[in-house]
Amino acid sequence: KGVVSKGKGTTLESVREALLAVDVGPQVTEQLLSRLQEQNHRGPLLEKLREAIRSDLKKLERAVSVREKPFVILFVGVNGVGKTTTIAKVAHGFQKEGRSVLLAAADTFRAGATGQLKTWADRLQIPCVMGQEGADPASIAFQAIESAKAKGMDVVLIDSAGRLHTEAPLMDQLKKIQRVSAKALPQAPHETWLVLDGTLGINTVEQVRQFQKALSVSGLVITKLDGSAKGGSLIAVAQSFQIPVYFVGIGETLEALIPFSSEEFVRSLFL
Amino acid sequence: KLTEGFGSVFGRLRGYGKLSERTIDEALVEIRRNLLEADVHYSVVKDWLASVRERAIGKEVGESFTPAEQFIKIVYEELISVLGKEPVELEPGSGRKTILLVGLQGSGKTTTTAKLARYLQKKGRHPYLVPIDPRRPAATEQLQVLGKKINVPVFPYDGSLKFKKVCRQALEEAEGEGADVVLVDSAGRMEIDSHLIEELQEICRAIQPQEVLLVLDGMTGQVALSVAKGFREAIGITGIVLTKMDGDARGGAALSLRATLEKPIYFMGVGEKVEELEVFYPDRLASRILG
Ligand SMILES: Nc1nc2c(ncn2[C@@H]2O[C@H](COP(=O)(O)OP(=O)(O)OP(=O)(O)O)[C@@H](O)[C@H]2O)c(=O)[nH]1
Ligand SMILES: Nc1nc2c(ncn2[C@@H]2O[C@H](COP(=O)(O)OP(=O)(O)OP(=O)(O)O)[C@@H](O)[C@H]2O)c(=O)[nH]1
Ligand SMILES: [Mg+2]
Ligand SMILES: [Mg+2]
Repeated sequence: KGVVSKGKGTTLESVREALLAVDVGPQVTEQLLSRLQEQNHRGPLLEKLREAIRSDLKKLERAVSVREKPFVILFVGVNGVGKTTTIAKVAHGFQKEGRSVLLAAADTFRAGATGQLKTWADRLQIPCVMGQEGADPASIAFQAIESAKAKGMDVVLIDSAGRLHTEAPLMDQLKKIQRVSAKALPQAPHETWLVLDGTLGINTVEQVRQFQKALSVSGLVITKLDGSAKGGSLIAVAQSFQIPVYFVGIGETLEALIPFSSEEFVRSLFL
Repeated sequence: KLTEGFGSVFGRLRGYGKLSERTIDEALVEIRRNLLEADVHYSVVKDWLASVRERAIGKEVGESFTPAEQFIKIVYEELISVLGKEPVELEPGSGRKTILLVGLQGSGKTTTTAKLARYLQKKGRHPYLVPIDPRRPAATEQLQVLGKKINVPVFPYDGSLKFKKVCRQALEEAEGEGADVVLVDSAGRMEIDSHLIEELQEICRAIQPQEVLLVLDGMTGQVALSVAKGFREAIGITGIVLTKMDGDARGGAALSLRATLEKPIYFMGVGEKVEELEVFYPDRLASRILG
């Protein structure tokens, strides 16, 4: 029980450290460990743990269901997590399935944001609806959906500026994008995906909490799992939220996006 | 100020007269949890708590008239001894100086490059900006837009991979502009990406920077430690900037980095605007980390 004294022998302590090391956080770590100890364990602790995590995360696996035309996905998240790059990858993925994609450059705030998305659109040879710097992001989303309807496009992907979940006016701006999108198409945006950076720690849970509260997030994407980070904060997220994880970002190129697999996630967790 | 932060732990301790070893250990368990929730690396927490415990169970607390206050003082002192006693200024200095900004993808390097240029300009320096990100779409444009905002010249980098040539040209341009500090923005990269680490080493050889600043997202988790070590091993780090500290992340990565690299944290990014850069104050972060 003591902080510097050993727990129930080194196995428990090393499993505890293995969980802490991948950003599961102290609270969820203890929850998981006590859950395992209650299930009178036979067999190695680590194996039981892997299985418990895998079954928790299995519930978050889901395939994207494109259920209207145009199908609209709004991408949100804090600064620098990989929204813009993920949109390019998702567009590429839809294209490979034979669907037409249109991008909406609704980050009208950050330097070079529109140029960044436009460059990806040009590489993918797909249309990109843009606006002037400082233009209302909601109006760009609206124009994009209208344009997609007129052109008979299958998918609209809306990029938004990064913002911290602690900034209420910026969260309101996202709500407005959702409301105004619905004016162009009643069910839009069909999906609101929160992009999470796999290198971040416990704050990830708070990001999910606040974005979910404001926008009813319908999907998650976890990026940057091609580095030393394992994205273990997702385990903490899964304890409190049942939001499907659609994709995992594993690099900076168009192909570097894979469907979320609880099996694969757990395998790499304790490598 | 710090004790307001550690709220319940210290509040409860004050209710006791003498502090038994058991009471101290219970307080340490709670402090440990606080630090882990602040994203401090678990091994750093372990070592740090061991040094706190060693002092806490000794005469300092045992023979004090106000044991709880003494314990609180020890916790604060031990935190400050790691974080640093005072802010360390990024030496604006007077000689010609080159500063290279490095770090993971999306950590805030490009934005920080512009913020730093503005800061140095206010200190009377003449900065020149050099974007060297050959991969990210519109990376050069991003720094050019920021440079224009603060009236600082930006090298027109075209994405060339001939870094030796690019750096030589950029330094010549900077000299031509009468610049006395050159800020080089690099592409984001993982410390385990050997190809990109080699690229960074090549850039480093070409520009010979006086300062290499690791730009780290304030919300970074446990990997902060291995990331910092990786960059240190590759090119050496002379200082740190912790970004996005305007959010509610506690910034425990700062403690991990200070405990391990022992390099100064010069600044904190506290917003997206170019003026939102603050000198790092160790005591303020101490309160924040303790929660
Ligand atoms: N290694 C790696 N890098 C990634 C991944 N996803 C995105 N990135 C990189 O992360 C950086 C930030 O990506 P962006 O797409 O600009 O992130 P963003 O969320 O749109 O950023 P803001 O709009 O500024 O908030 C870029 O350098 C990307 O190439 C990933 O899965 N792996
Ligand atoms: N809220 C907040 N946002 C910040 C801060 N610093 C940078 N940002 C934002 O973080 C995002 C990423 O910043 P960049 O400067 O593009 O990051 P980078 O490290 O250059 O990214 P790459 O070059 O792709 O590796 C942008 O949306 C910035 O506006 C900060 O201190 N606070
Ligand atoms: Mg973006
Ligand atoms: Mg950059």
